Amino acid sequence: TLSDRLESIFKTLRGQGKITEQNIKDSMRDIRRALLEADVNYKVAKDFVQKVMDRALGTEVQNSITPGQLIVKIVHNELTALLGGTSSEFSFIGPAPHKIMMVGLQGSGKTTMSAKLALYYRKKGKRPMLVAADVYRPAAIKQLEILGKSIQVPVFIGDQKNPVAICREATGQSEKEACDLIIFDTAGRLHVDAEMMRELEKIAAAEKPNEIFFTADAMTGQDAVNSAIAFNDRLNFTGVVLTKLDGDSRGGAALSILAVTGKPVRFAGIGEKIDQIELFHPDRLASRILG
Amino acid sequence: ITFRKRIDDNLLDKIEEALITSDVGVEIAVQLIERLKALVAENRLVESDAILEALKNEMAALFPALQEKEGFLPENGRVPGVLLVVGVNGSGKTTTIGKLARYFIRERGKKVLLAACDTFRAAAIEQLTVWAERTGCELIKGVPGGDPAAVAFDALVAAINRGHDLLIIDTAGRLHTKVNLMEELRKIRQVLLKKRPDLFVHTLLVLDGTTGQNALMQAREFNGVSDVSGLVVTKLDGTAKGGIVFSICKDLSIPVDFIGTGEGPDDLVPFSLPAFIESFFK
Ligand SMILES: Nc1nc2c(ncn2[C@@H]2O[C@H](COP(=O)(O)OP(=O)(O)OP(=O)(O)O)[C@@H](O)[C@H]2O)c(=O)[nH]1
Ligand SMILES: Nc1nc2c(ncn2[C@@H]2O[C@H](COP(=O)(O)OP(=O)(O)OP(=O)(O)O)[C@@H](O)[C@H]2O)c(=O)[nH]1
Ligand SMILES: [Mg+2]
Ligand SMILES: [Mg+2]
Repeated sequence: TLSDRLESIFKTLRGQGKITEQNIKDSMRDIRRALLEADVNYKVAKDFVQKVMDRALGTEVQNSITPGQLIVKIVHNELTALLGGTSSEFSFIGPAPHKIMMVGLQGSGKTTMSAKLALYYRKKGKRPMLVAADVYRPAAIKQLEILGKSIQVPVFIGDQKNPVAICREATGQSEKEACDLIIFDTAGRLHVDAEMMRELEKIAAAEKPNEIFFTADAMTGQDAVNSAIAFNDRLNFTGVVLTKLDGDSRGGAALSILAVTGKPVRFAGIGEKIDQIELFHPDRLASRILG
Repeated sequence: ITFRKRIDDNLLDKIEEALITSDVGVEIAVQLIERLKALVAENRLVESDAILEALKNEMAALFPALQEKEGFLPENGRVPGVLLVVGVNGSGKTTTIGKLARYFIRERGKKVLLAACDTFRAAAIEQLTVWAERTGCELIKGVPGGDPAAVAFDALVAAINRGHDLLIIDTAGRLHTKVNLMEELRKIRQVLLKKRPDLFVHTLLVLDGTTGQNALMQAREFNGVSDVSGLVVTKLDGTAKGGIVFSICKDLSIPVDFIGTGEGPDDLVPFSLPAFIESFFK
């Protein structure tokens, strides 16, 4: 782990005399490398390490008996703060019905997460409705239909081929069904697909969702910043959900996305089953990134 | 990137950044930078304009195994050949199978059979059914929740009896950290080989092109239970570069067979190492 690595480096250095400022600066290389190996974006890692170095130089690191451990503690605290501090339940503002719009790249876990959020809020006493707005992927509508049925949540399936129209129709229908939470599942798309991004803008403009959740796969690498910036520029999303955290990817993409968009991570997908969702814990991800 | 200056640390830093942001990984980026430094020291690289060419040559030289040397399929009439398609959740397996069916039917004139061995995920069988209809090939399926190995077995029997050239098996996405799911995959492969010990089974690991360093972990684990023969890297029509294949090649010598460039049946390109390296510096 990074902690072990830094400890052994400083042990050697201390054996040679007092820890110097240069020693601390040099140790930043190991921190940067650990972050890159954890998939933190190149520029984000550089900026982050600079922050850490400023902190480390201003503290008792040089006089500490365990300088390596102290530096790692500083890194962990900085990471946790950047990732959102203490995990917090967030609540919807304004009157019902509240709307959540799921967006993101292909295969990131939007459809599954839509169902997970529906169950999560149903357990909290809300009356959710799922909206199948992916008309492109083969059997996408069927997939959401099956998931909705398994948790007794109604799934709106329009007879239109146009996702914008489907979402409009769904909102009208939700009033009849007295649903107080509408979750729009949209098709996966590339941030460089202008037409598909335009479609999302149209849906967001018409529905004015309370929350637009950018769904990101926890195993995403350096490209995370590109898609996050593009989706944020176009949609000004309100939050991020991180999926497949039940794997062993370090999850550095989450730090990158937070650093470049400033938007909070709200939920974590921790499995394939519909109940495998939890509130995001920044400190847990910080430990995971550090390895 | 434009290189209109002398080769100095600043230039090498820019190259390091380009490599790392392509998901090549720190170790390989450092290795390539060291090679460039050595060339400069030996005076074999002087002009900064030449550095890009030198880098491309180094990338090709370090990883020749990336380009599949033998044919992708058994050409000696050893039919049916089997493509076992595996990978983590959402990487693009089912879509890739649709594209492979299109490719082998239309470009290679093969008789293809598909097997829907993802019996777990909602509408997985329906999804593959659409692809079978789209590309005009038969599909063997079981019931949702059924045993995938049993479906695989039935599909192999059907492929043998009906004289198919190629059987392509779709499996459920699975994280390589889930031991029971990885064992299920091992069992699928064993069932096929038990039925016909000399069966040509080419295991294709489908990797999402946006994946970071975790791809190496995935490749190691999937290789451990199903002997990965080749990679397909999907979603390279986005901005991701797919640089993780270099580490996988270095560690496991697994070649890349195809890259996925979109969501339609024709969006599959046979891998070319020079073209792939070119794409890094676009
Ligand atoms: N292990 C694990 N698998 C997940 C998680 N979330 C989603 N998945 C799986 O990831 C795969 C893709 O999920 P989908 O919900 O279809 O993804 P999507 O974003 O809707 O995909 P598109 O609509 O094609 O863009 C499926 O196999 C899911 O079961 C998670 O938190 N953990
Ligand atoms: N842009 C792009 N999208 C792709 C590509 N390959 C697959 N996709 C999309 O990625 C999403 C997931 O594809 P699937 O084929 O369902 O992936 P999978 O690996 O079978 O997923 P699971 O079975 O749930 O593990 C779908 O929206 C596909 O259309 C590609 O090369 N480019
Ligand atoms: Mg979906
Ligand atoms: Mg699939």
